[in-house]
Amino acid sequence: ETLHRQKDEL
Amino acid sequence: MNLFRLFGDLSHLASIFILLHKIRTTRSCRGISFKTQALYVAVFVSRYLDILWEWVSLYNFVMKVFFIASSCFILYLMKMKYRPTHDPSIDTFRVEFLVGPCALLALIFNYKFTFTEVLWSLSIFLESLAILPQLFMLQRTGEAETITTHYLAALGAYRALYIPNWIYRYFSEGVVDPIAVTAGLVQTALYADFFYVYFTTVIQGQKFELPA
Repeated sequence: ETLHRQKDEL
Repeated sequence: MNLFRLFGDLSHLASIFILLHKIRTTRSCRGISFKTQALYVAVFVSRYLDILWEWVSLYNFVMKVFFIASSCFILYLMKMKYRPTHDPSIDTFRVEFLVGPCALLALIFNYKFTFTEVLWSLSIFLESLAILPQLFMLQRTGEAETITTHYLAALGAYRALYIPNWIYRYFSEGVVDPIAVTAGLVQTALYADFFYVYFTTVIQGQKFELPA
């Protein structure tokens, strides 16, 4: 899965 | 973490400190849109409330707490301490026209149809448009204090720096976040006109004034 949200981004 | 994102986040931090400095030194929140600041509180609370159930890193945690706390504090300053210096008659952007469509978009575009994921999407869409009442106000008054323009420039730089960050992450990690990228591009584009005037006037030492 390449499309997902980056949980480390603010 | 890459440098683009680090500097983006630092620019975001700087923007908050510039805004606080402006309010403190001029003892006034003149020229600042209360609606934009209220939207940021909604954005940060809805997005960063995940600190309650999700641990990412100390950096992530501290930044999230800071952005929630500082945005609430700014709202307090505007609504209580420096209330008389805020003129609602020029802060007239109709926020309801933003929240409705953003809520609809969040219901359609999200990574999972759960309450927290929809809330996250909503915060992303809302953030991309939250600056509009502020820019609208600027447009109406046609000028701004230099310190206010520095605040806006730092805020705009924050999202602009996230764009090379996403490009970098696409090539180094092979991941894409289409919701954040789309909203981020829109958000950065909204600043284009402001940045043009900022670089051609304020940076050259002149007062920020929009052409009549």
